[in-house]
Amino acid sequence: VVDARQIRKSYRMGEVVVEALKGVDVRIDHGEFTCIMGASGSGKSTLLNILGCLDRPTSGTFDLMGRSVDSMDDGELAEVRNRFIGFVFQTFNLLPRSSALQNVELPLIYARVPSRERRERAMAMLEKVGLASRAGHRPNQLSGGERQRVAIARALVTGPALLLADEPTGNLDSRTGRVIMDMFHSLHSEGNTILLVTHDPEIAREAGRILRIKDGLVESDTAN
Amino acid sequence: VVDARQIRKSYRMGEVVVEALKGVDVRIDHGEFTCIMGASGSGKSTLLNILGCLDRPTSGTFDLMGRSVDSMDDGELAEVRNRFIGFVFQTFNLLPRSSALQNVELPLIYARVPSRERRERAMAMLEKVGLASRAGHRPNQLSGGERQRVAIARALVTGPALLLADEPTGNLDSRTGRVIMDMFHSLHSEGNTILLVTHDPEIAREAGRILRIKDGLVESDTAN
Ligand SMILES: Nc1ncnc2c1ncn2[C@@H]1O[C@H](COP(=O)(O)OP(=O)(O)OP(=O)(O)O)[C@@H](O)[C@H]1O
Ligand SMILES: Nc1ncnc2c1ncn2[C@@H]1O[C@H](COP(=O)(O)OP(=O)(O)OP(=O)(O)O)[C@@H](O)[C@H]1O
Ligand SMILES: [Mg+2]
Ligand SMILES: [Mg+2]
Repeated sequence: VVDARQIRKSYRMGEVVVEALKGVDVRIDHGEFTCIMGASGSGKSTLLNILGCLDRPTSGTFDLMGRSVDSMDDGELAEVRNRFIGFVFQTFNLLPRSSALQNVELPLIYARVPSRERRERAMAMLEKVGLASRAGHRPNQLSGGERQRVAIARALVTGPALLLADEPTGNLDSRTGRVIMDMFHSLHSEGNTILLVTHDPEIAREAGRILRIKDGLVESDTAN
Repeated sequence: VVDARQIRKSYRMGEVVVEALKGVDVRIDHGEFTCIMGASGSGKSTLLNILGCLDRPTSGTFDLMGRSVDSMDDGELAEVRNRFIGFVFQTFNLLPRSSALQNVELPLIYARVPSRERRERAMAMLEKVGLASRAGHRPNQLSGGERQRVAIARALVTGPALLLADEPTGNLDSRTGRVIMDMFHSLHSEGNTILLVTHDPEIAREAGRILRIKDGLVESDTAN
């Protein structure tokens, strides 16, 4: 489902060039559950953003579900993202002036789901992450872990074929983290593909495969 | 150093009142190293913000280093914060248009440290958290864990008598988290007071005392 080759990403800052990714190959088959691990600053979020069609590599090729992403324009990318991809950002990226419920409804609005069904599905997802009583709260009226769970609910609400989650349990106690991991496993058991970035070895243990990134390169890629 | 009694915090949202803290007593002596744990949404950040003089309780009394905080005006609170308190926010709260170095210098500017000494001390702190090469980057040019480390460096740069840190290792791999915990222990060994919120039981194990919060109340408060 993901076939990325020789992915490079560099940032020019005046006279200095920061090479966040230095030639990464990632191939993920349908239905795999993979964790990405690596030190802070090693390039994990940069890689995930590229695989989630939120950013373009400086060079390299990337096919998503058999189609070349490099040849798509921004409109086509947005369409692919909405139809197939759920993304949990490391910094949540919720709409600040919308409620938790409105934030979770957003992917369903893009998918043109009728408003009553949209509201029911969004509320059901908020209930699953334990936030039914917080549906009307805006992000600045929520705790850190509540915002993280709203971001997770939003990513899961369309039942995406490919879920990309950037450190999704970092702000959660272990019981709440368990609820979230069970939801990911449930999505996985329906045949979907999961790619999780985590710093937690306990979480990584639950994946079928662990990809370790070091200094912008793949250090190891092993079945779990 | 901290004597807080019957702290309540409620938020009015239309007809609903959310009681984030329902009568919490916290007493912390000079030189203690305490961890606060509890489920997502239980009230930890709300409590930490009040103890760090960043927010006021709805009711209750709070003495900091023997002085009543309730009777201070905002100017006096700001002065107390700058002189005695280092605060690591759960969401980092860095100045978006300033570099990492400028962000770390900020408490030294308030403390009227001369510019050359200020720059040297801020750079030394960035080096300790492994970010010397990122000194010129703005927050949106940094990884999640790099932003967290800048927030930590800023909180530590004045060598505060009271360090309050809200989930300071949530975005860090274990090796980088170890570096940060060693810096906290070093500050502690100089006689300073540390209050850490964490979801990580491995981190909590390193404290002298664990305070568990549940639904806005203290569930337990035990020596470690
Ligand atoms: N401005 C606000 N208005 C209404 N409710 C709020 C507001 N801020 C926080 N809350 C609620 O108060 C409760 C406690 O929030 P707090 O941020 O202290 O939780 P926490 O223990 O730090 O959680 P986490 O581990 O997820 O960071 C949460 O349930 C939250 O929804
Ligand atoms: N816009 C940018 N300009 C310059 N450098 C950048 C930019 N964005 C990221 N970087 C650098 O690229 C490197 C990789 O960043 P990335 O966010 O992928 O790291 P990460 O592995 O996700 O780290 P963490 O575990 O801390 O979240 C970092 O060292 C960071 O400083
Ligand atoms: Mg990251
Ligand atoms: Mg919190």
